[in-house]
Amino acid sequence: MNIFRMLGDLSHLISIFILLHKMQTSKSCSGVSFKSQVLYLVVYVFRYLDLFTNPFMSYYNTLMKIVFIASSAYTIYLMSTVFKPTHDPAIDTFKIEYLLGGSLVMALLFPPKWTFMEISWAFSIWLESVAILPQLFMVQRTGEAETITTHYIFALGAYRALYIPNWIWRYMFDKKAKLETIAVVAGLAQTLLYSDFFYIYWTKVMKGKKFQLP
Amino acid sequence: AATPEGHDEL
Repeated sequence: MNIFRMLGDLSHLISIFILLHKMQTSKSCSGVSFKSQVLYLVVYVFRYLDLFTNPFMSYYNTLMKIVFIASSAYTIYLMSTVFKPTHDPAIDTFKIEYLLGGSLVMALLFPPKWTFMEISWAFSIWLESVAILPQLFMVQRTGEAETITTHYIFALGAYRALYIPNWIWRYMFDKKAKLETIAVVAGLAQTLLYSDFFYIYWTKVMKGKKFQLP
Repeated sequence: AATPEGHDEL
């Protein structure tokens, strides 16, 4: 554990809190992509299958995995029941079949090992790297986003971005660490997908302006 | 103790 990974995980927790807070206080999930949320649940379920099989890592790991799966399921529950009337499927139209298919192909072509668990882990890593696309696509369609929604997207993106210095740190100082090539490549790709958003967030939202596309 | 197999990040 190093400072970058700790901040990354913290950022992930904060993103969950912001999203639930936004929905609860505004009694609405407008501007939030249901499709992205479904993809994140698929990501966590497939990645954390090892809760039931692999040797126990740490209380921290187990607790965080349960929090990520549970909060993701809860978000979907809220969006499909209480706040369903505030969701507009007409602007949430990204074709997620391609993301699911592409991630599966990548996982089948380059799994860390040829086992179901390792393929499902790789699938979840690739899928996570693109799971934000329906959300970003929705922001692009409407041309703007509520400030609180942009805080959510930023915190979620910062999680993987912070893992990049974490990997460099581990590579340099943690002799026991194995380099997870798939996670590193997918993490870099994910951060690249976010770069445009990060730029606008930094130049507009951080200066108190509304998130608006040029 | 043996290092557990698997992925130790989230």
